Amino acid sequence: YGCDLVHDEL
Amino acid sequence: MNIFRLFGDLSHLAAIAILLLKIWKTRSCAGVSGKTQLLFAVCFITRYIDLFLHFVSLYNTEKVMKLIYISASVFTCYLIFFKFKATYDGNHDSMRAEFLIVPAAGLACLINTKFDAIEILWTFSIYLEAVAILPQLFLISKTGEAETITSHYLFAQGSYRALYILNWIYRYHYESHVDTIAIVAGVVQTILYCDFFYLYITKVVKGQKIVLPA
Repeated sequence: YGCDLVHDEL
Repeated sequence: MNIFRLFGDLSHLAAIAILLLKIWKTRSCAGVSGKTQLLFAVCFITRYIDLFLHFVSLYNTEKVMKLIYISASVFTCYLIFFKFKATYDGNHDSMRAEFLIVPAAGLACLINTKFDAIEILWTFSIYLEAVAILPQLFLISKTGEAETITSHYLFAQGSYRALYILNWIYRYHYESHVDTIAIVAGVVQTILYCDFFYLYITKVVKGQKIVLPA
């Protein structure tokens, strides 16, 4: 929750 | 990780290395837009701000890559604006960077996934990266030519996001992963390179130099 938005690309 | 993203990141690293080598070897940044390099440095810092907030041990390549991107782009700016300042072509590097930064910042506040500081910085970084190459393309159109090594730099830089588009198609199909903002910005970014790609493929590959019709 909260950091569910993970941009996992560079 | 898929092959497209791997080669995309390698192409990006190659672009950064080519430019650094060109400036370092020729001890000149003629034909290089300092503004574009500044914008890229801003992109990396705002996108990888998490590195500075909660420092996590460099246990994975991603953290190392982020640090390489930030340090290499800052070092490139140092070379252009300090060490080899005398060779910086300020007159032709005249596109107003504010006209790129302000709209990107405004748009990031309007269209984003979540209205919180880190997410807006990331979104700003994505929008800015899409247009960051414009001062460089503008400088080439003003000088009417591009050194061959600079053309290779641009080709690698343009290919990186083009490969990322293939990566996004792959991830949509196999992982049903979609990051709309990154995809739209990435498509715009790649479209900006189209005429350069055409010139590169038709000229540089045959050993000719890119000379734009004055």
